[in-house]
Amino acid sequence: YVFTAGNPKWKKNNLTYRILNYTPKMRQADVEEAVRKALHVWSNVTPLTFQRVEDKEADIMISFAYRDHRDNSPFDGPNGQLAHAFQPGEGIGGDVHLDEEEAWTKDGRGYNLFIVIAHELGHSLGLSHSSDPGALMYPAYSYTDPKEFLLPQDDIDGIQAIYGQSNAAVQPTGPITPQACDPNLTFDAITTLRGEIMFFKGRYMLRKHPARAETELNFISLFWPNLPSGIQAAYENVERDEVLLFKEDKYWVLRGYDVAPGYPKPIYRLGFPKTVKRVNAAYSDETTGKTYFFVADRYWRYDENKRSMDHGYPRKIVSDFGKIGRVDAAFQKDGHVYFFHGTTQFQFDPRAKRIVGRMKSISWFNC
Amino acid sequence: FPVAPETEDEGKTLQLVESYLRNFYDFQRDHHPHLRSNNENRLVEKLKEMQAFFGLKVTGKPDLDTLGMMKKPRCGVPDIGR
Repeated sequence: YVFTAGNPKWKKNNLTYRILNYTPKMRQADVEEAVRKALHVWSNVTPLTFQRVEDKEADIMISFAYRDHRDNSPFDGPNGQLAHAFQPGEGIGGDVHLDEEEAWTKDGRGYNLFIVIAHELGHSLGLSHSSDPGALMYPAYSYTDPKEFLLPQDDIDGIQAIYGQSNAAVQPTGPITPQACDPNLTFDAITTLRGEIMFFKGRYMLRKHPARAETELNFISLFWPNLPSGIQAAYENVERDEVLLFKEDKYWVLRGYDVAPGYPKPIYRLGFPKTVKRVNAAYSDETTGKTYFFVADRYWRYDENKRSMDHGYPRKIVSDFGKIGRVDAAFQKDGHVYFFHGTTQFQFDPRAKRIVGRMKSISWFNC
Repeated sequence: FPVAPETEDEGKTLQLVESYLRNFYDFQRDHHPHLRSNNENRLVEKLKEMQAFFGLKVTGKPDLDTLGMMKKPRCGVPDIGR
């Protein structure tokens, strides 16, 4: 996180705000809800309070503006610059301006008003842009489902460094952006996808292309806004060019790079008993057409051609795969299966039916 | 003569880079044409600053990743300076 140059801050904790005008692209109530929710993002982690006022000057004046709106920072039409705000201070200090020509929405289409206002309020309170790609104060727009939004730890640390902690008995914490070369990095799910490897962690996806040395970090929502964060298992059916993604008792299908319509569906369609509430990991053996699902200390085997579970399952993981413990994530590449358990990765040879290698979880990232 | 597409692209790229760095990285163009190398050096320095901020490879060149980042919708507040 970065403070705005000169460390400006409000000298009081009880601030006022006013919504000067509205965009015709959203219902007024939705605009007000987005503002309220955005202010709560910051009041929830600091002693700050925000009271709405009408018909008089407020500390934070929120308005939609068009091109040159007489603050020396003209907007540029659709896309590009979405909004800007001013550091704490009198007059225009603290004010938030939103580019009227953007496609403002309350969901994943266009630009989510809540996300953008929450970011701009960071400036109104004295924060500058953060270089943490997962931070709310990162300069580039990225969508997160407002229902799932949690203020990242980087932003919490920044705003509390200015205004102190919240008065709540338990201090709120936020998600931390995964670092590819963090030796303590563990994964929720891993799958191949058309020659690349996708490592899922919280609301992020680390993407490893075989021809590129760097690992790319993106929000899952950047590619698939309708997918939830916290994917728990995933596997690729190379023959059908599909990837199946699991969370709790539901699964989605990616066909190519797009979420197929009609999903999510209950995992019970695949033949799991009702006692199974979630899938921990999965991989599919391209040569045999068999897919292996790992749940707690057991696993099921699914026949992709018959599209049904094989008989005689579940079996104990340890009896057929050895001492790999609970499986967090798994994928198959070049004939070997890679099981991830915490920060440990086991390389398993399905023909020899034994573990042939043991590495760190981050071995794929050229650290 | 019609401008060759690559040259036109270069022009657009330079325009994008300069306006991005002017808006968000306090790049000031020097209005003395005879000091062209100065300008280029300053542009490279600012480009490196932007690449370092976004965790991109610091090349000082408008490579694909850098241009991709510059085209992303974003906040209008500068990343450095007031």
